[in-house]
Amino acid sequence: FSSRLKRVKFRSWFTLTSVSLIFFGVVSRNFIEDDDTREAKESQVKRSHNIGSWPLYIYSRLPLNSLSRLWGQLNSIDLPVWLRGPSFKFYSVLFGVNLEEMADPDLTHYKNLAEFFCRPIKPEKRPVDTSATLCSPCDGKVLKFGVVEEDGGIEQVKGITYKVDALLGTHDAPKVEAPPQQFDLERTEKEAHFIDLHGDIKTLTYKKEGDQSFVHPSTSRILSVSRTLVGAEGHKESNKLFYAVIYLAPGDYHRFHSPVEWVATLRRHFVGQLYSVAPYFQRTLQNLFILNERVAILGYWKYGFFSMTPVGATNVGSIKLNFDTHLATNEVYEHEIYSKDKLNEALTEKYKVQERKKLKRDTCYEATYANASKVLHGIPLFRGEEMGGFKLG
Amino acid sequence: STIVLVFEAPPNFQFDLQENQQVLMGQGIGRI
Repeated sequence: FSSRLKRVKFRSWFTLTSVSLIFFGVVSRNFIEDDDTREAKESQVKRSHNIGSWPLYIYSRLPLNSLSRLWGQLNSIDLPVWLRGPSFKFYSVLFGVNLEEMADPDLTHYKNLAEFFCRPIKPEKRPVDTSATLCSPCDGKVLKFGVVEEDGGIEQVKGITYKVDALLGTHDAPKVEAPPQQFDLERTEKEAHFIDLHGDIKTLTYKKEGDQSFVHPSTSRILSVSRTLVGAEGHKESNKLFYAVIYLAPGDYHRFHSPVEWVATLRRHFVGQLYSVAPYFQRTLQNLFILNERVAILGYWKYGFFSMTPVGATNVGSIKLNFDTHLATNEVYEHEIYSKDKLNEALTEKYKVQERKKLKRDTCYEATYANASKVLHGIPLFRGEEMGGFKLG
Repeated sequence: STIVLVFEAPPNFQFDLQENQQVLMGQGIGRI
């Protein structure tokens, strides 16, 4: 009877402690959030979301960014060689990964799940449809597509819309200047390879316009491309604004490629939440794409404005751009990052003071690519060219 | 994760997609 009494006492103590710990955790998170929100208000950025039921409300209070970073760190731990095969196969069965498509089929070559998650695939498995006006930038499911409404609304689901200027930012919205990019395409040659629907390997080469030393058969194409990229046709009054939303499931190939020939002139990194973007949450959390951490890449193509916005989620909080080494999402700026990059001293000095400040939530950090090319005022991106990818955590 | 494309195009641009359709990188999804 006494041992039973002891067990009952222990159980009640354990229950009380854990409930109170959870309760105080949520309350302290509340305080931090209120503090952040007050700060965000100071930067005149509004954060509005309709959370709906209390499970969603509690979900919205979870420290998702920290959980995501922890998830990333856990998955960056190198696995023993003998464990890699079975664990990646288990992951593949769980999430429907097609192992046949991997560029490197040997599972033991992937040190950890983070590496396996952003595995490259064989180019011939993803031929690029050069006859289409627009190609898909990634694998995934098309959740929504259509014409942006007159008032700038994009339909998230029936009855829920968000504004395109809230998603992409506007010229006059409050922003923090990010370090400028240090490269100049005039001095470098840029190549992109892809395989077209006929299985032919195509190489697009970008050199100074007028430089007759282009050497590839598709060169004549690049000249016409750069002429159109510079906007020979450009914006017309009758044009419309279209949108498409593509969801990448955990088992999908998580690198994204350029869907058309366009020029990226600007990047806006919105520091925000990392709610899950699974279809259920897209259906229930209003303004999900406005709240979540995302990187809007803005520019132009032959018909006018063009933008592509990778949006992060809890398990994939990191968004990487191959041509923008300064971009770091879901991270707190550490001044080591800057010094490692060996920007020139004066520049680093100037930013060091700013670095000590933590990344501010609900803030937009903008970097321009204008000095990448004097002719194009941005970075030329070719259809099918890999632009970057999502990483775990 | 998700990717949102927002772009300008002539009025006769048309998606050749269905909602909830699976797509692969490089696949044509729109034509003029």
